[in-house]
Amino acid sequence: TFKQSSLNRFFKKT
Amino acid sequence: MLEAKFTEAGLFKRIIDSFRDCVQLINFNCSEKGIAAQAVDDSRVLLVSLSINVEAFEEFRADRNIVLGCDLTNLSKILRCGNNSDNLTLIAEDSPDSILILFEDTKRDRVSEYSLKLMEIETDFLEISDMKYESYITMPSADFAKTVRDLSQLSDSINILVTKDTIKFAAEGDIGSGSIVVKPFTDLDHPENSIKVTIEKPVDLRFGAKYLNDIIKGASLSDTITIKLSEEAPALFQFDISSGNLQFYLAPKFDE
Repeated sequence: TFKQSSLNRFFKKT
Repeated sequence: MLEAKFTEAGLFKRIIDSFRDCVQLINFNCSEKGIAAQAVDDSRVLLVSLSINVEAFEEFRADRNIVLGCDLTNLSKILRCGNNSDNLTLIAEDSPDSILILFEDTKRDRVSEYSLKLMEIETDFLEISDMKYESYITMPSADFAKTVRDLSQLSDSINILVTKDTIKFAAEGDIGSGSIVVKPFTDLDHPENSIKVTIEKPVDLRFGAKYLNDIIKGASLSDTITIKLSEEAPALFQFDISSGNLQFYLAPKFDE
């Protein structure tokens, strides 16, 4: 099964 | 003070129309370099990043950094009041509560003026460091838009598989499956029709069709789209404007 990943996993918040 | 004049209101209208369906609130950051903006959709899957460089404007002046917090639904209501061929000028004070939007029909000496109330929008800014991608595609944006629209009918996911000499878009759903394969080629007479593929490593990625359908709204900005893909990072879909670009970063789906 495929799950949608979130941008939070890849980008740091500033 | 900010004074930013577009020769054609249609350009700014098309830029805003390209992302107003996926994000509602956005801060436009105006500086001596031009206007930049970033926003993430509510599900935090799609990031929109806009930069309009000074050269894209007929006249541009920003004495200091000015933030314009806009509700895009309201902004586009006002943008619809101007004609595409009008000059459009955005005017704001240094710490503005509202922005003045001026349409000028120079042929008819007709000026219309609107004021839009601004909002304070608290958002976190996502830092996108220079990412390394494994595959790069440049292709006609209209072809990409049609591919996405066609395959979305079959599934809520679309696969993009890139190898050295093919790009394969595929979808599989309850009613059946479909795939579209395109190969690189060069059209010397119409370079915008060319398809270019550069790969360091083949990639096979799966994306939510819903988000790709948001992204293809940018096709009205540019004849071509550049897609940068990596197994390890959100994909980048880029539409270039005369000086600047509209970028969409889309987080992939992954196999659990």
